[in-house]
Amino acid sequence: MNIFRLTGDLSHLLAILILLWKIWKTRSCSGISGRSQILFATVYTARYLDLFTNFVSVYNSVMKIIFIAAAFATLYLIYVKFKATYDRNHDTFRIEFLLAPCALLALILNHEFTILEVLWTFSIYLESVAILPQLFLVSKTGEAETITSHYLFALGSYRALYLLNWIYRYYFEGFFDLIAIVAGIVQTVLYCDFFYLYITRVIKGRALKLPA
Amino acid sequence: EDQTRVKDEL
Repeated sequence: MNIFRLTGDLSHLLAILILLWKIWKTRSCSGISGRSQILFATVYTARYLDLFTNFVSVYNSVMKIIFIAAAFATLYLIYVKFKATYDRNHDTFRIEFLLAPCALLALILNHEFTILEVLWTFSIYLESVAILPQLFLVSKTGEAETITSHYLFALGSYRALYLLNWIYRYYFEGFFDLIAIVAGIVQTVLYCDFFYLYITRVIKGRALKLPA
Repeated sequence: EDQTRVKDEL
């Protein structure tokens, strides 16, 4: 565990909690893509099946359980409890166009052709693009609430910090996982446009509105 | 020894 990895995990945890808190506090999931949340729930479920087969540490297991529980709690809030506030008319990104290629790629490019390994690989590929429906929703409405942009910033930072963690681990531990690194780069690049807007607008106290 | 099998990352 190095500082990049730890801050990455905390940033990830913070993102998930900000989202739950925002929906709960405002009693509304407006501006949040339920489709991205379906993809994230799929990602955690596919990746953390090793909770049943492999024990790494208490930290590892607790974080995994929190991520899975929070993902399904978020889905419950969006699709059941605060269903009336869900922005379904704007949340129209076709997730099958992400799910199918990721599944296919996981079957072809993986470390080992076993069920758990292919599911892990699928989750890595899917996570890298899972935010697209959310970014699509923001671009469609042309704006995001400030709390939603904090959520996106924390979520995007997490994989960027993991990239630093992988650079660190490569130099100091000789560790590298090409699948995770390439997917992590793709994931981080997808946020770049958003990071720019966040830094130039939200931090200066303005609302995140896309340039017309 | 394949180090990628030890999945300590989240």
